[in-house]
Amino acid sequence: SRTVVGDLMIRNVQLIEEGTTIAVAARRMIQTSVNHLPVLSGSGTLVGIVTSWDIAKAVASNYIWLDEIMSRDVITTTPDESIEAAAKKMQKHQISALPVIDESGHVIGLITSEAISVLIGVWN
Amino acid sequence: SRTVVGDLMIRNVQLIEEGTTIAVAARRMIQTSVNHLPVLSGSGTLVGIVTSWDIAKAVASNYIWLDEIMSRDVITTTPDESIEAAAKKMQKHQISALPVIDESGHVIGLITSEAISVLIGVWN
Ligand SMILES: C[S@@+](CC[C@H](N)C(=O)[O-])C[C@H]1O[C@@H](n2cnc3c(N)ncnc32)[C@H](O)[C@@H]1O
Ligand SMILES: C[S@@+](CC[C@H](N)C(=O)[O-])C[C@H]1O[C@@H](n2cnc3c(N)ncnc32)[C@H](O)[C@@H]1O
Repeated sequence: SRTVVGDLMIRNVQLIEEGTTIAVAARRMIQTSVNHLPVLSGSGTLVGIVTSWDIAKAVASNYIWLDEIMSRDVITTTPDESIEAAAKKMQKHQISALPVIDESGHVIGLITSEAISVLIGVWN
Repeated sequence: SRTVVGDLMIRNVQLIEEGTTIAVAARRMIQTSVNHLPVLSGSGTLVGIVTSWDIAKAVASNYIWLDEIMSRDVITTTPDESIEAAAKKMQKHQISALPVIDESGHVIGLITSEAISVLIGVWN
């Protein structure tokens, strides 16, 4: 198909700043009904990602700080990548979301396996 | 397509018994790397579902018991339902997994939006 990440990505991405607590991250996920939060440094650079799965890890291990659970090597995509390539990348890394970044590395969106799976319901 | 839920569903579903704590549910999710746990009564009937999103809700609200956060009206599917219908059902209810039940109501599998999104990577 010619569908690219930019066609499907969530544009008003919920972000969170590093250095905060896990409870703050959990409240943000619940208030906005999301499972994934890209983590930014004070200067706005993407430094990690935290998911509701990581919150479960925190509960299982008694952690308090976001830095203790967030993933630092973030797998990302760009608006012009095909959704097939994005889906393969998520499958390869067993993850369910990719922050979408522009040429200067800023987070401009988020694409989730949930959004991609919707296509199966409409395409066929 | 002719693909049905039974073709894609996870068969060794991680389950959890009602009445347990949220910490036990969180540990189970982390040990088996899943985001969704169907909840069974002592007699094996499906009574709810708990997800890593619900664990985040627990952290945001200081809950302790699974019964405080699990969803009771479970949206389910059957092995012979088309994956298109399953995808539409998940979209309608804004959820990312469906327990798969047999004629007697027992949980025999789980289908996730993550598994369905993989098809986009392979079909096109
Ligand atoms: C390996 S997955 C396992 C559970 C399930 N497959 C899911 O995606 O929720 C969970 C872990 O992947 C990490 N993760 C999620 N999206 C990521 C991404 N785009 N880049 C790097 N790590 C990511 C999370 O921080 C979490 O620690
Ligand atoms: C409405 S979704 C919002 C977040 C995101 N869309 C997701 O699915 O993780 C989260 C809620 O849906 C509930 N849920 C997930 N799968 C369900 C199912 N098959 N039937 C009923 N409720 C379900 C969870 O217990 C949780 O409270």
